[in-house]
Amino acid sequence: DLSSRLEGVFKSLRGRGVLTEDNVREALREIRRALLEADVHYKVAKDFVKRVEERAVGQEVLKGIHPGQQVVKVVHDEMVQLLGGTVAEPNITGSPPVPVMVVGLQGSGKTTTCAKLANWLKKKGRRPYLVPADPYRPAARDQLIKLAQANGHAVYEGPEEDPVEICRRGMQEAVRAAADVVLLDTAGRLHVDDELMEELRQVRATVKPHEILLVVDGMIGQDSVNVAEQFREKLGFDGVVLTKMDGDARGGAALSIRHVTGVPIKFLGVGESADALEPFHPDRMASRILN
Amino acid sequence: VKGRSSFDEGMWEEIEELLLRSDTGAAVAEEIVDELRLASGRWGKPDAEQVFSQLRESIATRLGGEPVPLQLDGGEGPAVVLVIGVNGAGKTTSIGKLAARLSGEGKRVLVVAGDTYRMAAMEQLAVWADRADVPIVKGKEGADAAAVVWDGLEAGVRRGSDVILVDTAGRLHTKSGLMDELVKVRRVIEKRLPGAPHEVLLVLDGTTGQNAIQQARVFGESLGVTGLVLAKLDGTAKGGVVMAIRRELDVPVKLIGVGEKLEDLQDFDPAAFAEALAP
Ligand SMILES: Nc1nc2c(ncn2[C@@H]2O[C@H](COP(=O)(O)OP(=O)(O)OP(=O)(O)O)[C@@H](O)[C@H]2O)c(=O)[nH]1
Ligand SMILES: Nc1nc2c(ncn2[C@@H]2O[C@H](COP(=O)(O)OP(=O)(O)OP(=O)(O)O)[C@@H](O)[C@H]2O)c(=O)[nH]1
Ligand SMILES: [Mg+2]
Ligand SMILES: [Mg+2]
Repeated sequence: DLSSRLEGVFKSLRGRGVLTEDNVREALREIRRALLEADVHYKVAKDFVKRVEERAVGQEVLKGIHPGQQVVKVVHDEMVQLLGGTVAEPNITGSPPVPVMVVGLQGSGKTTTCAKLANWLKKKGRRPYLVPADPYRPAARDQLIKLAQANGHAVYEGPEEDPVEICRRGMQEAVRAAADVVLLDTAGRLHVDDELMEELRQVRATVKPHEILLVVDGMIGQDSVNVAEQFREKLGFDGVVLTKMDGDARGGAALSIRHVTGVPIKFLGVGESADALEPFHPDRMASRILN
Repeated sequence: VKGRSSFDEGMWEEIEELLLRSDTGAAVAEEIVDELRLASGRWGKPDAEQVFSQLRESIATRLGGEPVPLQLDGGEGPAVVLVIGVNGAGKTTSIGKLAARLSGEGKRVLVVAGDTYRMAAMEQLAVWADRADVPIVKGKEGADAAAVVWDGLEAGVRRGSDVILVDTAGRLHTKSGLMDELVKVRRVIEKRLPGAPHEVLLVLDGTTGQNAIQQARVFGESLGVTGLVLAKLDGTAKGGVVMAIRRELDVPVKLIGVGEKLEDLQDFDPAAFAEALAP
């Protein structure tokens, strides 16, 4: 882990003097390497390492703690601060039914996440309603309808083929069903597909969501920044769900996306079942990225 | 970097960053830059075009230089292709595309809905089979995957299929119980058809970062992977991690997915890949 990697760098420095630019520089190269291995975007890694340098250089070497560990603490604290800060819950307040749009790249975990959010809402005493607004992917609507039925949630089963129409009718049905939160599952799409990004803007204009969640695959690499920047620019989003975090991907995308867009990670997907959703903990994420 | 006539220190950093943002990872990026620096030392005063041409050659060479075909010769019986990978990578869609391609070449193709777990997985594959105009074998929802695959192979033999494409449920390589299930599926295939599976294709999401190496390692150790399918290369991700995988595990990329339509499947060409990564 990072601690042991930095021990070699500071071999000569135990218990005396100050962390100098020279001995910190070598540590920073190791830190940058570790961040890249963890899939942090290379520009974000560069910025981050600069911030660590500013905080670490000139620090007195503390007694009883290895200088390498001291630098790791600076790195960890800096990362927790970058990842955390604001309380990160979705905005589901407002006159019911409150619409929540769920968007993202193909296969990131949106449909599954909608079922998870419905379970999460039910536990909080809310009445969720699911709308399968993906008419493109084969059996996508079947998938959400089956998930809804398996978990006891109301779901829109109308025949419309246009996503905007599905959402409009879905919202009307949600009112009739006395639901108070509507989860709109959209089709996976590329951030560079202008036509499909425009479609999302039309959905947004139609349902006026209180929350747009960007669902991102936890194993995503450097593309995390392209995706987040484009979704922010072309649509806008209020929170991120990082999925498949029950695997061993380090999840550097969390730092990249937060750093570049300022949007908080709100949940982690941690399994295939509809109960596998956790609130996001900045300190746990920092430990995972720096492992 | 292009459009400069001479090459300076800053350009090496730009090339390293080009590679890093293509998901090659730090180790491969450093190796390539070191290799280029060594080569350029012999050229006297290199220009950007020369360095980039060398860069592309280095990338293509690292990926085997030439396209590698699928092994679809089943001898007396059908050739079996087992398709595996983590959740949402693009397995089911890739099978649909491959079925259409092979069927278009005049082969008798059968697809087997080996994902008996995920909601609407069998229905999804059934739509693709219909689009590709090939028959499909499904089991009941929740049935044992190995049993369905066995039935599928039986059906393929009876029908005289040339190729059997087996879909499996997505699974994270960290879940040992699920990896065991996949090993059982492989054993069933080996038992029913000696020599099978003729291909074990690991589908990777083109946006995946360094975790793809671990996926290839673990799936490779348990199943023996014969080729990679790199899906979703029609986005902005470059899939450079396949160089790290080739370097460590020597597994070739055989196919790439470039969209969500039936025809969006291409042979992997190392030179074209290099061109896209370092234009
Ligand atoms: N292990 C694990 N698997 C997940 C998680 N979230 C989703 N999945 C799986 O990932 C795969 C893709 O999930 P979907 O919900 O279909 O993804 P999607 O974003 O709706 O896909 P498209 O609609 O095609 O864009 C499925 O196999 C899910 O079961 C997670 O947190 N952990
Ligand atoms: N843009 C693009 N999308 C793709 C490509 N291949 C697959 N997809 C999409 O990615 C999503 C997931 O594809 P699936 O075929 O369901 O993936 P899978 O690996 O079978 O997923 P699980 O069975 O849930 O593990 C779907 O929305 C596909 O349309 C590709 O090459 N390009
Ligand atoms: Mg979906
Ligand atoms: Mg599938």
